[in-house]
Amino acid sequence: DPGKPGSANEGVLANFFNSLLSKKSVNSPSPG
Amino acid sequence: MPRMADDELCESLLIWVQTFNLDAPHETIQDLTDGVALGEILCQIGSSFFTSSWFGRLKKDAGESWRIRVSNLKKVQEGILDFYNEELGQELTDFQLPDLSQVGEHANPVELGRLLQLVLGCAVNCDHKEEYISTIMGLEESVQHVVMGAIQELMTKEIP
Repeated sequence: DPGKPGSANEGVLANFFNSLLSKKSVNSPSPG
Repeated sequence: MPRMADDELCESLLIWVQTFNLDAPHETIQDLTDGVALGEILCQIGSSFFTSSWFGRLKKDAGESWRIRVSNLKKVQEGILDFYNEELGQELTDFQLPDLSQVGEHANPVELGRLLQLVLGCAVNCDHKEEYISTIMGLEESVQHVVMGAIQELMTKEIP
């Protein structure tokens, strides 16, 4: 059920946006 | 990816646009057809690239003139594509660019949706993308789903 909190759909969305957050920006300074 | 209704993209991205604090009206599709609100959003996304000088090139008094609206929209789209190339180091290949005449003359939601999709791509790839992505994650799930689809489509067109 896409509208149900905690649904598989919610997990898919969270996974997608979290992976987007962890993707390095082109202009991000390199670590170290 | 499931096919979405033609204007679903525009409707969902219009909801996303409401999360920005803008001087220009941005509540309706018609509000966005002069490119001014979109220009303001771009200035927030990439202030060093979309400067006040760049924003100053957009005419703020389009009124009933669809020609001025289309002219503004062309500057906005050109700026977005330059931002992709020069700031993000990416090139969009095979992405069907919006028909800006349809946006400026007829407030076509399908074509405006594609322009908003490009703005979204700038937001989720910029160097402070975290704030935009976090905001998106706070939107209604159905909106998030459409936004995710729009970003995924862009990702398939991006060539570093």
